Amino acid sequence: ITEGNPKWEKKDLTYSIENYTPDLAKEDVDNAIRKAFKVWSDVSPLTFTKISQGEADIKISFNYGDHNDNSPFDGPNGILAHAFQPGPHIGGDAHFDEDENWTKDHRNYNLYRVAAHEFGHSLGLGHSSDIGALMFPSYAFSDPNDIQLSQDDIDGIQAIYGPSDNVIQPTGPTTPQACDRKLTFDAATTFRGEKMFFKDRFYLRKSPYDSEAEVNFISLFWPSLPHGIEAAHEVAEKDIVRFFKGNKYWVIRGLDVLPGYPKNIHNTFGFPKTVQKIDAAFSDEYTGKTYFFVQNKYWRYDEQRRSMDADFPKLITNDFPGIGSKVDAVFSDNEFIYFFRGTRQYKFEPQKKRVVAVLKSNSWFNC
Amino acid sequence: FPAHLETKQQDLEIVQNYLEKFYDLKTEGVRIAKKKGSSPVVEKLKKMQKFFGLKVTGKPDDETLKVMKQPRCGVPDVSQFA
Repeated sequence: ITEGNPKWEKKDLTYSIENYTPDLAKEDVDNAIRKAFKVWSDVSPLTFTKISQGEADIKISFNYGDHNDNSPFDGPNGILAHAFQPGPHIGGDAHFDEDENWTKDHRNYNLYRVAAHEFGHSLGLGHSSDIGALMFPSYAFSDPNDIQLSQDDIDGIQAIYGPSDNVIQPTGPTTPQACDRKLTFDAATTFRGEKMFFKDRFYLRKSPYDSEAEVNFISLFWPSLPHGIEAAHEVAEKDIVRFFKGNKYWVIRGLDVLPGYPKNIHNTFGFPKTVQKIDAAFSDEYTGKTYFFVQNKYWRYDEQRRSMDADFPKLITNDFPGIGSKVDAVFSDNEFIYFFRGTRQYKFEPQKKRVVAVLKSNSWFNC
Repeated sequence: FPAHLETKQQDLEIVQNYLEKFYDLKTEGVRIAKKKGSSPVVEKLKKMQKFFGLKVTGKPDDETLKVMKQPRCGVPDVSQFA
């Protein structure tokens, strides 16, 4: 919340678009601005009405360089926009740098995304240090059609204006914290000597050279991957990582998602149609086998022959005793297999077929 | 200013401008070269690194510079927008 807790004393606010960027059609600008206000009206008692006559509470304009508000823009990139806290005259107004290229899609910079952030300031919010929040100061783009406020954004706006008038109060996602004792993972994999864990829209990355985990959006590395990856595994020999969601998979090498993906898991790996998702997967670099965990069974795929081994699937409990009948995530590292289920992690020694340690899921993050 | 030896002059300017704009670093009295640990730049840098979830070193390391070069909103992270 902005220092001094500035706020609008009324719930029904007006806005006006003072001028239009030539980068987009007029109706696209109108649409982006309307949607950006809706992001906030959906979670608060506020309403926003566009007016074309009289002085609006929130005036929106596109400006080049010095535009006489003591905060000149800096040309392309850098500062994209700014907005003023609630108040009379310039208060609440949002200015967009006309030196940027404004878009309605994934290209830099998506007007809807930036406007939704700026209107947070217009309503009295400051910047959030939560990387998953809309009010985080850096531009991070994900889905052009779906801006999801985080719980941090919702808590902020409702602290100023109270809860939404909706019977069912809106909620938003929270950003995973490496040292959260309740942290669980959707997927995990080794990646060029590092470990990567996946949760919702985020990855948590643990490098051997850094004692702390890095948390950021999956889209930062791989913009075309979906949220909520369900399984991932590295084939180190091929320098690739496969990501799975539903019956589709993607292959990445470094920062590149290889062309031609997503593909269907049934065609490539030979899963029967009854398998609709993979829970977890890892590759054994010594044998060239990849293990897929699906419900209470596992399958084994030969990376050289490119086919599923015979006599599979088998029951997880028979060959991996002690880890339970279902897993969330798994990877192999230094001759041990690490299975994750809920907040627990099982360090498994495959030679002796036994669990040698039960750890917290976030034990890799030096909490 | 205990900058990494390889930090370029241009990067130092980016750091100073960024901290002035977004972390309320006062230009007056700030000298780029100050004895280690006593510079207001270091304190502001630590504040910025903590805010962005970076390793808090007080030095303009690569990760910090990377964040500073990202496109962003012009409203400061600390103090009011005047």
